[in-house]
Amino acid sequence: EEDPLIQQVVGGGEGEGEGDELGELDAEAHFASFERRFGRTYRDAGERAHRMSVFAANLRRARRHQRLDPTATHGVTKFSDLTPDEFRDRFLGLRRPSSLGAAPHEAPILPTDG
Amino acid sequence: LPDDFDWREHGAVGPVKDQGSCGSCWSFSTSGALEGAHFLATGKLEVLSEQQMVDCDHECDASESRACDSGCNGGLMTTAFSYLMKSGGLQSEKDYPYAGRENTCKFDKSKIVAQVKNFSVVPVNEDQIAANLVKHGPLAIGINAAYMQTYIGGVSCPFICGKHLDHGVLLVGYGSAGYAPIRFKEKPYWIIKNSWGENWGEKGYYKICRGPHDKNKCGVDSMVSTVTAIHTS
Repeated sequence: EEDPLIQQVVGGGEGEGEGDELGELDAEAHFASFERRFGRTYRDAGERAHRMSVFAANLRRARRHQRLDPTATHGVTKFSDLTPDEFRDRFLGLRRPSSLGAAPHEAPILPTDG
Repeated sequence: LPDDFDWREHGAVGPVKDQGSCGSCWSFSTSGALEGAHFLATGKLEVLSEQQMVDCDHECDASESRACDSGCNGGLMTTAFSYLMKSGGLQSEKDYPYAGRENTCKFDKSKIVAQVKNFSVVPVNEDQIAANLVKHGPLAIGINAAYMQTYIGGVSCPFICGKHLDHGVLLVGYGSAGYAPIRFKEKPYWIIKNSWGENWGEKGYYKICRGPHDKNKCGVDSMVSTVTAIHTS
């Protein structure tokens, strides 16, 4: 169990170069399919070209995630034309708890046996 | 503790919603926990309003006056529970529908549907989390969303995942073993309701591993709060 885990991570590193270079045609085909599937339209050709480059980077990122997280399935989602920063700014939103505050309202310990 | 548990099977979980392009995940996590608590207190599942919290909750941390809930710019579930205790409660989605951006507060006290009796923070302990889930209903939790942008399905169990929390979601159940490619043993997992619509993940849901070898994966055990609702006839 441990070995595959370590090999897997190592494999991930070695595999960095393999197949990571997405062919232009590949990325274009995937991107066109993404646009249809999620109804994407862009302001102009320049914006579309930018979004396609972000999309290609996210395809590589999904491949890395797949290697690092093999028990899940990773790939193209409705967020695939957003940079990680754009995704974080627009779709998350959990504020950090203040470091000062003692944890309020600690829950009592519940029985878990029987 | 049961081996598997899922509040969706008991009618305590509302429909998957979509926060849109707005950092309001904290209000969806909060409303989901109160929907479950209200169901346990009254037997009725009411779909509650996030927009009321986005517009009206600017509650700050007791210990840090600059750390306040602020609509699409972020918030915290425990601070939102405090707001709801002070405001008197939460209106329904129908009466105060979601707009996906912050507007002026239109809270109408006469239309409160669910009220918070109290809330508490659960220790970073998976058995205690499971016990609080079974006893009090779905739990408001924080998680690190680094792998969620590309997630399509299955049980996520990254070899490497940060534990700083940036997303608020709802823990609705757990399973003893989930789908995994043959070369990996089956992983026990948490069942998490997200607020990115049904066309993300597994019909809007996310599964992440748990158990002795995978504790606190992506910080999932480290910010868990439970809420109880006032029983109204």
